[in-house]
Amino acid sequence: VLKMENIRKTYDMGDTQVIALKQAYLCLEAGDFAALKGPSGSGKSTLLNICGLLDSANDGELEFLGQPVAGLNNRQLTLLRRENMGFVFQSYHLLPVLSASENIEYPLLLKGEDVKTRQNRVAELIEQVGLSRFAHHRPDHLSGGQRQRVAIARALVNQPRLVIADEPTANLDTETATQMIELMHALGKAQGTTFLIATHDERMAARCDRVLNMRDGEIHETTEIAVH
Amino acid sequence: VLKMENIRKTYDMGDTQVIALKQAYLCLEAGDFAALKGPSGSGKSTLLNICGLLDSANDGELEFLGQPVAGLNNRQLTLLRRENMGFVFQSYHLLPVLSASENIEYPLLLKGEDVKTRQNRVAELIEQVGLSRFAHHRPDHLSGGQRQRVAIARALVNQPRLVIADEPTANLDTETATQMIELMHALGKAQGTTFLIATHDERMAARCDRVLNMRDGEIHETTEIAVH
Ligand SMILES: Nc1ncnc2c1ncn2[C@@H]1O[C@H](COP(=O)(O)OP(=O)(O)OP(=O)(O)O)[C@@H](O)[C@H]1O
Ligand SMILES: Nc1ncnc2c1ncn2[C@@H]1O[C@H](COP(=O)(O)OP(=O)(O)OP(=O)(O)O)[C@@H](O)[C@H]1O
Ligand SMILES: [Mg+2]
Ligand SMILES: [Mg+2]
Repeated sequence: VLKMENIRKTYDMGDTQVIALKQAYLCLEAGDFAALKGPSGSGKSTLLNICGLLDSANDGELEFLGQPVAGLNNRQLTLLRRENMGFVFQSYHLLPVLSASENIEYPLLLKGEDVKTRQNRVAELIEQVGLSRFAHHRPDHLSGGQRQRVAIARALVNQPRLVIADEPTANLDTETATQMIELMHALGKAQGTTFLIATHDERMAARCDRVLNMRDGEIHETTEIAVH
Repeated sequence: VLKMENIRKTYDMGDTQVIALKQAYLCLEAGDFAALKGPSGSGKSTLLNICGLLDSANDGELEFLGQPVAGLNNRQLTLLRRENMGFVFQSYHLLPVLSASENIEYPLLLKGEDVKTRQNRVAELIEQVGLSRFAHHRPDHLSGGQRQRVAIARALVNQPRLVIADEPTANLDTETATQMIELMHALGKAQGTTFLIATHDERMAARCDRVLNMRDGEIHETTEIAVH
């Protein structure tokens, strides 16, 4: 599904340079449920943004669904993302003028789904993330963990092939976090969805069948954990 | 330091009403290191905003440093906050146009501290949160956990009597989170600072000597844990 080779990403800060990714290698098979762990500032969000075709690397190769992304223009990348990916951002990036259910509905609108399909999918997801009572609340009238769950629902509503989640349980209590993890697993089982999840949360990492460890812009080892 | 009695807080949403706090009681002694735990949406941020004099309740009494806050006007509340409190917001609320060190310096500027004092305090704090290399980065050029640490440093720089922290370790790996928790404990020991910390993080709660449990807008029980 996703293959990353020798990816390098730097940020220029005038006279200094931040090397966010040094030599990142990654290979995800369909249905993988992978955790990306690592210290604050080690490059996880940077890596996820490149995997999600939201940012480009300075060096290295990236393939998505067997196709190299290097040659693609912005419109093609946008289409590829829209058709195949769901993204949970570390700071959610919900649309402030839309309600919770409108935010969740948005990817379906972009995809051109009919109104009946949209209503059903949104109703289903908002129930699954436990926010039925808050469907009409806008983000500024939601708690931190409620916003995070709207972001999760939005990432899943399209039933995408690849879900990239940047610390999706950071603001959730253990019970709610567990429900979200199980929701993602259910989607993985039902649809063969692939998950790449940056997380500091041990409960989340423990439920992943692969754990990729990041340090100073490199993925140092993959611990294969058999999920029983 | 802080006394809250029978606090009620509701939000009107046109035809419906959200009862965020029902009957909240709280009593903090100087030097307390208290965790506020509870499910997503249970009212923690709402409670913290009222404790921090950033929001007012619909009903009930609140005393800060022995003084009822009900009669105070906005200017008096702002002064009380500025002189005595440090706040870590769940979504950080850093000033986007200021660098990390300028953000940390800000409460000292408001307090009218001289430039030498400000420089020393900021240098100390930025070192303690492990961000010396990123002092000149603005928030949009920082990782999620780095922004969170700037928010923590800003809350501590004034050496306030009361620190109110809303999920201050949510985006931190275990090692960095432990350093932040120990930093707060050190301040508590050295200055007698009181801490009220909303947290979903078991590592954080385990290091608190009081654990207040919140559910549906009420604080149901306080578990006194002896810290050895
Ligand atoms: N401005 C608002 N208008 C309407 N409802 C609100 C508003 N702010 C918060 N709420 C609601 O009040 C309840 C409590 O919110 P609060 O932010 O205090 O929860 P919390 O315990 O901090 O949750 P989390 O752990 O997810 O951060 C939530 O159900 C939320 O939807
Ligand atoms: N736009 C940018 N310009 C300059 N430096 C940046 C930029 N974005 C990120 N960085 C730096 O690159 C490094 C990696 O950032 P990244 O956000 O990928 O870390 P992370 O592993 O996601 O951290 P966290 O766990 O705290 O979210 C950090 O040191 C950060 O300061
Ligand atoms: Mg990140
Ligand atoms: Mg909250």
